[in-house]
Amino acid sequence: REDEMTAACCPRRRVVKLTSVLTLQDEISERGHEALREMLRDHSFVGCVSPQWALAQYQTRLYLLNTTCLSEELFYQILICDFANFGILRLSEPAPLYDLAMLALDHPESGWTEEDGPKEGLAEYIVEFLKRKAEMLADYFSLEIDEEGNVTGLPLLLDNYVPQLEGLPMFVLRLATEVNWDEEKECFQSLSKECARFYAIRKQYVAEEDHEKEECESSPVSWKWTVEHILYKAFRSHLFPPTHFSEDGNILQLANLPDLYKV
Amino acid sequence: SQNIKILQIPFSMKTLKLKYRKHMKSDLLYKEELCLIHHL
Repeated sequence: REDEMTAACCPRRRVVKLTSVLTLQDEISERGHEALREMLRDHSFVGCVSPQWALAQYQTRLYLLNTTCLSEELFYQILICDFANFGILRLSEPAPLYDLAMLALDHPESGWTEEDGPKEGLAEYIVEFLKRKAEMLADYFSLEIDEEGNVTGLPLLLDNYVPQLEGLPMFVLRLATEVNWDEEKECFQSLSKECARFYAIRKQYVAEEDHEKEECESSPVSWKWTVEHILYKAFRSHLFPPTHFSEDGNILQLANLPDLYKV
Repeated sequence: SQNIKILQIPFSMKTLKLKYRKHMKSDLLYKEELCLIHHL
């Protein structure tokens, strides 16, 4: 919290004294696992299995790590710890909330049924609803919505990292439906969780053809480069992994040298 | 506010719509594949 720079290498321009945010920061510290943090801090990156899974070595042990879940937790912690101090990723073209909401409602994952009423009406409601929250979203989260109901800017959470924009429609829908807008702490928590979900790297948004492009592995635009040099680098310095990661298979020990010697 | 770091990122609603619909299709195929594996 005392660092002068944020995870996105922006100068920390505001000191946050909101009890709700300070409590959420304390909760991150309380559920953190010190040994896992040490492992992440000192690991050697081995390679990507897929956009979702990667291998890392720590001391004599080899681990399989769920990059999607770890990156989601990383972005949640950045949203809470760098709260109200984000830079802005300005979209080169405004994104109409109405179109984004309609795209999301067309997706089966939205769970839309005819009983919910026409999609057009829901999309219009989402636009008006989020426009009313625009001032707070811009001030605390650098999420910019203009008066015409377009998304114009997204928070810059991590240096050199841009979220996969295919996740933007579902993010907009979930902002309106999954965030608790009534209680301050729950609002910041659920909003940060939805934003982190959007920013986490997702296998389905990495095009199939890109999986096979070995020649692009060293290019700064490839997903493999981003995973290794942006995400895992940030895991070393900015992620305090929660204890449950060692129990739910998100950080899984595959092998250790002493046992392999025996074999 | 003059200290805020602002970066411009390329975005096109037309491209997003195309990519999104493509992903939607592959998501459905993936789910059908999972159902088939489960059935087998």
